[in-house]
Amino acid sequence: WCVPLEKTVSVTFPGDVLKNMTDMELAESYLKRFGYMNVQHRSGFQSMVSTSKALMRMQRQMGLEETGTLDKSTVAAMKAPRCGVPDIRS
Amino acid sequence: YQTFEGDLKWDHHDVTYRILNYSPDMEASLIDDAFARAFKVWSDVTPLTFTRLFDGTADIMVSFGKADHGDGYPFDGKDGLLAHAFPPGEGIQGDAHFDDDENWTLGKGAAVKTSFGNAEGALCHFPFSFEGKEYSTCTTEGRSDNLPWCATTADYGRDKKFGFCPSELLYTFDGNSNGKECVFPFVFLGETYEGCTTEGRSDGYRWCSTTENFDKDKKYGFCPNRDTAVIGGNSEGEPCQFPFVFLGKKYDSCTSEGRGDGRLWCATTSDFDADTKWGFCPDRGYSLFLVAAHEFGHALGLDHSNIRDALMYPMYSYVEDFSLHEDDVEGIQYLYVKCYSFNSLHSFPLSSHPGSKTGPDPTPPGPTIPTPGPSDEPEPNTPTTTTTSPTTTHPVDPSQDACQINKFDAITEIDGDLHFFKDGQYWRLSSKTDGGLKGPFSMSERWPALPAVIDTAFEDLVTKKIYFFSGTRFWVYTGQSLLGPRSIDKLGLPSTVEKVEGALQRGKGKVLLFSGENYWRLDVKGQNIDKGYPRFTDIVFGGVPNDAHDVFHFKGHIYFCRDRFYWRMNSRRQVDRVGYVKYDILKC
Repeated sequence: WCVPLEKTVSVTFPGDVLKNMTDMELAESYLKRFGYMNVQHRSGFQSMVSTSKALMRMQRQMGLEETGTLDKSTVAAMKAPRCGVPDIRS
Repeated sequence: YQTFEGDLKWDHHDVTYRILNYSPDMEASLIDDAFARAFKVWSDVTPLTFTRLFDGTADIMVSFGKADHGDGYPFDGKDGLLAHAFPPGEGIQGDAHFDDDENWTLGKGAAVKTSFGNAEGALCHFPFSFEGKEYSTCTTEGRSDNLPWCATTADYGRDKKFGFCPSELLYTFDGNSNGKECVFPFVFLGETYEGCTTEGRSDGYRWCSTTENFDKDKKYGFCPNRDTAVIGGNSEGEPCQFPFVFLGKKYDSCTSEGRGDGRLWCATTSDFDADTKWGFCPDRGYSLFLVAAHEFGHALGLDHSNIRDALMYPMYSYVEDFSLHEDDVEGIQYLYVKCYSFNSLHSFPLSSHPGSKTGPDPTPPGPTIPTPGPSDEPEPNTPTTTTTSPTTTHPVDPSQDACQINKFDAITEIDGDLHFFKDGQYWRLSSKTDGGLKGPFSMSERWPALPAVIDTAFEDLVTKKIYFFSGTRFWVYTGQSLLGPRSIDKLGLPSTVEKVEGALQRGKGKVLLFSGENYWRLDVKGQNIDKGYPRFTDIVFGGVPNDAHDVFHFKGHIYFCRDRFYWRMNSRRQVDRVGYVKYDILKC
């Protein structure tokens, strides 16, 4: 009855720097790398903000809809080529 | 725009730069030109000049590197991170690094500059036709020496204009051989090599010996990438091999099969399954000019902007006819153009005659004769009439002591005096004299339309209009004439804003309005909020409370108040003092 579905094969390419990551892994790494996760307090003590709040900050910075969730446009923005300087200073 | 914490910037205007190495993707003169144009972007709108050094230490050291290139901030292979730069300062500060796992171009595919031939170094014209066939890359067709070439016009048969494309058979770059071509085969550590290699290096750059024995002569250079070469993978510099076999299937062109990221790749041998040699297919690449202009913005002191069209927006996008966005111009001029400096913005002359709006003081300088008593208020030092306060105001309740108030409704500087508002009354503190605190005065006498409780106020430094905010409404007083109340959404503030809690004048006609943990920049003349707002207060004003209920300027500092305390920020946006409003400001 059904047309056979073509199986998507994912290959680990030798020497490839970018590893296959889930969107959530990508998001966490992105939010940390660009300064959205860490918040420095007046005392100098650093703490992590929630992923949802960090996502909202990132979405605001990038001019995306502030949903606080890892939606399609946010993932696309995280995969886009960019400068390596963090967006949020510590 | 944003600047780095402390407004890091060069303390001189004659900034130097040095290009430490080159990318194999583009011919050196194209890279030099891209960098020079990128610096010009900034020198065109500032008094800055950029001078290139060829040795020694420059302010901005520019280099290409791959992955872990020694500064603790590794790149990540092709795409993703493109480059980074450090804010101004000594050592690595000010330096700009470009990821050489990217395909650096002028933004529209390989920029192939020719050598020799008869086109005087012109760029290849792709596609070009040669003997009835169209070519989109350099070719070795028609030659027996295996040198890749291209036409520099669309039709070689008609124009006969051509040049040779970058190849290791023509020249090398960097190294110690003055650009001499590779010699194949060559010997390295006893092994014979027939082509460029990355052996013996940890940075992945392809090199060759420029004599037949490297072990003996130690002469080498780096191989330029051919326009047909793959990027990254494990075969950098090799051409795609078509057809190739991948998972038992034959491919005649680049494919994204097997990859989750959709990027096109090819094998560089005929059988990927057996050899696993591959690389990404050449693409449009990234404009070195655009990325460099962005990075040099960092190297001059600009942080990322959240305006999508600004050069300092963190993501890359190619634009054909580049021009600097006004946000970038404002940012760089804030740092380097004197009349736009933070300090000068807040050093507008404070009138010694509050309320005088008719120009310079017509009275000759000299001692004033103070008249004792509260009836001097509000203008104890001047007999001139004022437009802001033509009626004499009187203290309404001398027993009211500002020192008993822990939290004021609003604090702002009007006519050079700090005004403290609370429940329909206000006090004044002169910023120029040590006359102490005067008041309380009745708000209803001076500004009769205002409610008893206001949330914030500011005086527009250009028009001298005074804006008052209470809840979702605002009033504008020009002398005694009044506009309002109007809804704050007329200013472009979103309907979710319940009140404006602080206001900071920021340059002529710009005021920052604070509410909750956000702030907006109001264009006072245009009566609208600038693009790119709101922003988080704690991101730009690090170290102050997120829930300040008063924000104001006073004597060149910014104050954020919460409860009875204030956080004072200097012009470098450093919190330099935290104290009590009552003791430190009111001198209770």
